[in-house]
Amino acid sequence: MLELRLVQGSLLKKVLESIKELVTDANFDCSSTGFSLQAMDSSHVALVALLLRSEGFEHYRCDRNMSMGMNLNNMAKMLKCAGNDDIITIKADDGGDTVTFMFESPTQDKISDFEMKLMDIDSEHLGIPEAEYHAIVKMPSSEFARICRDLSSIGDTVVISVTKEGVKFSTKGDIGSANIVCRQNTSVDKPEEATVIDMNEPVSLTFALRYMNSFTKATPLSNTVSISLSNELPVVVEYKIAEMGYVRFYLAPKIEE
Amino acid sequence: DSKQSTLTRFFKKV
Repeated sequence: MLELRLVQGSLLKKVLESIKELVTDANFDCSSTGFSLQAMDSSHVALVALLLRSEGFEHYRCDRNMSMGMNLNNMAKMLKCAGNDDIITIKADDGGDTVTFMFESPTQDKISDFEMKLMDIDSEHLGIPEAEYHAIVKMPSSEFARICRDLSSIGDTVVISVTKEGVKFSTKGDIGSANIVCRQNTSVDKPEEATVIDMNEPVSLTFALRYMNSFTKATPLSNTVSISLSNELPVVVEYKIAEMGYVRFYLAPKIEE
Repeated sequence: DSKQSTLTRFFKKV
């Protein structure tokens, strides 16, 4: 038996909106640690890893580890029926083939339940080792989204370069080229508006903007985003989910032939 | 020109 009660139900709505473009079907794994997911896009270029820790739920009951295959578009359709202030409870029976989403209005005067069919998904799980990154850039998530959107009107790829001068986002296309440099600025009024660059070694990597733009669908989840870069590794774009966990996106770089 | 790599080049399947 599984029963997870999330008071801030809007978080789950935002999580689904942030990943449903990248991944069609995925297994949600439920254990004593929390509610999690790891899934790759169909071309195996990008991966999403989600963790909502059990402590973040008001009530968390998971009698034994469960993996529930869901179509994310269908799940998003159901969660769209929850109000932004609603409490969402996820319920499932061991070995059952459905999951129920229960929505409670804050005043408890409207209670809805939506039952969704589960599916069998053969998903490939990747082992992602802990890594020391050459550079980690933390910046306002809205600024990162703006940069990705702006550059994708000029080119298809972005070169992200970190030096002691700052972080540079560059693109080239048929109509011309663009460079956006963000310098470290820790003297802003609010910490979430700061750009912080933690660099051990200069790094420069090229990525497809289409995927970066898809990742920025997670912007409503967090005021800040952290971008971890190493010359030999996929980039990690992480949005922290307040007091609960994270959504991390991994993207394989473009490599010179 | 650069070519898109895939994640399985970097991470092992488990």
